[in-house]
Amino acid sequence: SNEELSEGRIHFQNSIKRHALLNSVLKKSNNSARYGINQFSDLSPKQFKERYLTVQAEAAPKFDINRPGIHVKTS
Amino acid sequence: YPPRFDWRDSGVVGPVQNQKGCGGCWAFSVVGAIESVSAKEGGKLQQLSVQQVIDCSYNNQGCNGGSPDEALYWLTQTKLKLVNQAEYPYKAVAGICQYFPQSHDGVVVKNYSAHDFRTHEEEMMSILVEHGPLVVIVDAISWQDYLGGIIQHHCSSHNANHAVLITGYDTTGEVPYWIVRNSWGTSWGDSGYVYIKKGDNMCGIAENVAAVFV
Repeated sequence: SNEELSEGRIHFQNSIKRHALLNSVLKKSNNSARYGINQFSDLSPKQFKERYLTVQAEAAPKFDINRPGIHVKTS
Repeated sequence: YPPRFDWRDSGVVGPVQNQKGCGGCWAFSVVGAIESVSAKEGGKLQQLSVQQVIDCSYNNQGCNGGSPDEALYWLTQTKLKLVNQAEYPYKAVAGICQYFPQSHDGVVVKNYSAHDFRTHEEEMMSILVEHGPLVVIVDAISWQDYLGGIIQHHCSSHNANHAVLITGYDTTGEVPYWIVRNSWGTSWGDSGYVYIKKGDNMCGIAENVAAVFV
């Protein structure tokens, strides 16, 4: 719809501003991460998070260098 | 262990997948690890069914999200045989679980480990080399705009929200980094891969690390 297109354009413009910020404050070196336009540029950060960042995180037990055996969840 | 190591060099890492509009990264990461470890243990590298895990792992929420730990727990408890992707293809939407007889060919997960390696990324390297690619959970908020290079800044470790697969590492350059396979297709990042600085728990990469045993 026109509304979705318009919204996508706004998100795209915002993403370009975001890329400029991310790239400008980086320590410049040949292997630093680069940020720019990709398939997610017309999504807002909220939409991106809702669609793609869906893991339910669980805390894992701390690795003990003295007991590096297998931890298996029991409940 | 070597200064540079990548399971892709051993031919045991499958191609980058694309989860499309389905929030099933948790299943892609787990199935990717199982494929690799199974191939490493002498089986052939085959693409296993992500859709089977999405549809059948009842303790997760299909395309609405899930936990790699829960999926691995479910796989070890049920001894479910993970079938080939061709037999249970990916649809990018959750559906009804399709059952296969125990006599059917498939890969069974015998065990898994999950640890927080926050201050032990060196040991993570040895686990990777010894056991195979590792399933990790990261904070991927800043990955929306990633094009390539080593992520060294702008990646918090406060809110793990995405599951991926570490296939290797490289400590030979100025910035040591993890080599990570994502599931957003080959047009994202560096042909579907992302590189994350090693040693600072960047993006929370060391906080929940799972190894699979088949």
